[in-house]
Amino acid sequence: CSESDLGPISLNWFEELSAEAPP
Amino acid sequence: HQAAEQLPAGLREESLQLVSELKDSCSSCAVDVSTVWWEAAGCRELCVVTACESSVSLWKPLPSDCWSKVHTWQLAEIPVIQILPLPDTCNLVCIALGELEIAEIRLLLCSPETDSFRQSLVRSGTIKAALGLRGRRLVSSSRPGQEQQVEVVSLSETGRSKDGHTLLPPEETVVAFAEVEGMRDALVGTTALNSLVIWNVQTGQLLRKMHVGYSYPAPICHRAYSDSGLLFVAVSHPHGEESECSGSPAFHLLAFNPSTARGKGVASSSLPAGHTGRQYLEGDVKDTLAAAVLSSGTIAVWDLLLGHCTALLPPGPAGSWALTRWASSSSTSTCLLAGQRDGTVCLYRY
Repeated sequence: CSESDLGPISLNWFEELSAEAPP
Repeated sequence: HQAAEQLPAGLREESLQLVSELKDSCSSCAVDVSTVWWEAAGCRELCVVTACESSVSLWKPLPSDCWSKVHTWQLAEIPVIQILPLPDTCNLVCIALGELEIAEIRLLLCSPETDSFRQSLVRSGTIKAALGLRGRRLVSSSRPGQEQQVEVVSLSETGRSKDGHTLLPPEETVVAFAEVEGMRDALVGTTALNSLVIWNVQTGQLLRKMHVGYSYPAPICHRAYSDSGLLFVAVSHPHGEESECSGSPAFHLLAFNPSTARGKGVASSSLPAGHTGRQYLEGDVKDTLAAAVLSSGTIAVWDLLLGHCTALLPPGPAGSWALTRWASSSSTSTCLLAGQRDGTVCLYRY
């Protein structure tokens, strides 16, 4: 799996999505 | 038998070695088997739990690979349909009762104060899916009305449910849950409409809903882990049916990028040769290994990374296999539990 398949990858996806998602 | 013969020579015999056998003489139909850590008189042992429709039994190991029944809990009013293992938990067995759907979740335990075996009710209602989580917690999805409820409850050592909180539900019905290994607060679920959802269990936030794709029909998530910024999910397809594009899928390992909500298949594990066509699979995943009972009564084991079947256990002289579960590890070896409807459970070293 690569970024060309799945888009930019972030190691901190969980923290970033938690900061963005509605409470 | 034909399929087993098509595996490389000696694979079946070398891959699964019969270690021991126990037989529950309960009169009703065997429905599930699992393992639980149980401590008594200062001795902590990995015990086997067998469930019939009307009772659940706890078995402790004896020397020479024998098993002794410690206790049987009677559950006469509603049939037992599933054992819900609680990871990292000792002296607690969680079970689901119901008909086609879960109507009750109960805890079976031995009271430390009185040293007596008892049971307690955790939840009741029309429950679609439930999973025991690390840290003595339980998540379940239900639809009391139009609105779906996804609830996490913490369980005390004495079997009482402590503080509970809800997770933001997706519109689609959640049919299975899996904890994300290595991430205490991350939980995933698969839905009836082929989606994968991610929650933050601590805050209750619904972080992402991602479409799994119609190439992976009716997925049941079994295991999830995060690696290098990607979320890997092992799913099974209980109603496996041959299709032109994907053959006869049994399990898939899928990779998702939660940041972009894009996903793709990594490896596909198909039904072994001779077992194609419409199937109902009852399966379990541990690490990279998957096991399932096929409609023929044969148990198949797959390596999910290699994407192929590594062992087959055909029906024995006593009849077809009905259940299979991976045991919790008590050592470095991997153990497969295989059960028949008459209550016979065989332990195989893989």
